Amino acid sequence: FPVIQDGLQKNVKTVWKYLENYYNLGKNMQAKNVNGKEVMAEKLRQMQQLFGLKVTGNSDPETLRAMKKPRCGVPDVAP
Amino acid sequence: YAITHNNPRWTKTHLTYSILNYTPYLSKAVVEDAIARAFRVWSDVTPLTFQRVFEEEGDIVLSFHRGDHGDLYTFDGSKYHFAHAFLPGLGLGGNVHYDLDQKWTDNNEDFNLFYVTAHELGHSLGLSHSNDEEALMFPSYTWSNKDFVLNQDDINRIQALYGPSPNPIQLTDATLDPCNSGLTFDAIITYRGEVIFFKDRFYIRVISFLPEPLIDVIDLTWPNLPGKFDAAYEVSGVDELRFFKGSKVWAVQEQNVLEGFPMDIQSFFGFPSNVTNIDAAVCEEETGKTYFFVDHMYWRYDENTRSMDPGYPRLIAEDFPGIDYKVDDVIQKEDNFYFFHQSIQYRFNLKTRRIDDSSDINTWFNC
Repeated sequence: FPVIQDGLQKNVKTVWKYLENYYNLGKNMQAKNVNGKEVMAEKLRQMQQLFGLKVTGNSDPETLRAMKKPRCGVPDVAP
Repeated sequence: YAITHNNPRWTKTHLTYSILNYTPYLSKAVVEDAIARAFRVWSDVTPLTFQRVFEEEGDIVLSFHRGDHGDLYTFDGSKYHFAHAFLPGLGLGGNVHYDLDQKWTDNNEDFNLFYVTAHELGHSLGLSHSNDEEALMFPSYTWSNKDFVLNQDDINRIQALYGPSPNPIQLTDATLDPCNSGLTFDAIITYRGEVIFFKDRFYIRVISFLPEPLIDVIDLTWPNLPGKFDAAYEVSGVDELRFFKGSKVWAVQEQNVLEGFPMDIQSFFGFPSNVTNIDAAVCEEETGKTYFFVDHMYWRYDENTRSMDPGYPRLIAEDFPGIDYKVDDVIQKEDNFYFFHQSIQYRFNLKTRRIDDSSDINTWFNC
């Protein structure tokens, strides 16, 4: 995943799981002919925008910190 | 305002709720009180009314669950997902689920049941998450104190769905009584000759030619400010107000927050990183020097050069003899600094460098 800057497997899982749970990543990835990297980067941008973070499309440390905070289980985008 | 997909909302204004079970960490009475208060958060600002029912299932059912509990949102006992709710509708619609394995509290420790319930009920009523970090509907858990005030963003969004309350909270004596002895304020400023006192979501204006002070809501005048400030001051030279909350500063001209704000006080003023909030601030009109009070120390900032003066911080009590207490607020009127500590004010003469009067704070309000 080139969108994962530090390449740590644990962080990849955290980001993937977070975007899957709260940003419909899995469903959007099921669509045919999608560019996986671009979908994930787009989801990251959505998340960064909502949380008032710098919108990079990358899972930078600030984004990871925000993802590790306790949160409500309701998705941030409509399913 | 952004609401959820297809804008689901309840079509009736009187809703019932039922509590299916309880957390072992709190007494039933505490749980019931927290839930009732959470409903009031929303009924205070909308035409919605809520009634608890016992014999039947309410429109909104609140319940505690462990692990996989039959919906798509499995709990795992981790702090990353402790509750969820469903949008308005039949069956599961509107229901609130809490993770049974979380330690639910009625204090500042994780997770405060009242705060989480108020947030989840926002979903039950049709709201999605907000991108306003100060809002109740921000997705991350941000509870830090008991003094809960519903954010204007939440009010705007819920009123976009249901309209305003027919009985809005009245700005009466019951809400904020300026003549109440023992009254304290979050921040006090001078502004174009008036003195303005801030308390929670309200402010009181003292206008010299009016016999009584005026009380208003901060959000109505400054909708882009967070409210419940730590400190504020006027820079009369540039007709600017600056408001502080935590380590952030908002610069304001009239009703508008200036572009680029809020900013960190460290980067804007040059505070060291260990200064994370300001108790009080005042700009001396004649010199353009701003005094920032933090615990028992103060810093001096030059508004003209936009830099901290060297040699600071210094002890407050050393340079302002008699000010031995933590400073809550400070303003300047003529040749005096008025230092406020709890409900008492001390008039400090800047020429003689001594306190020449002290009185109750509500002497400002012609009580």
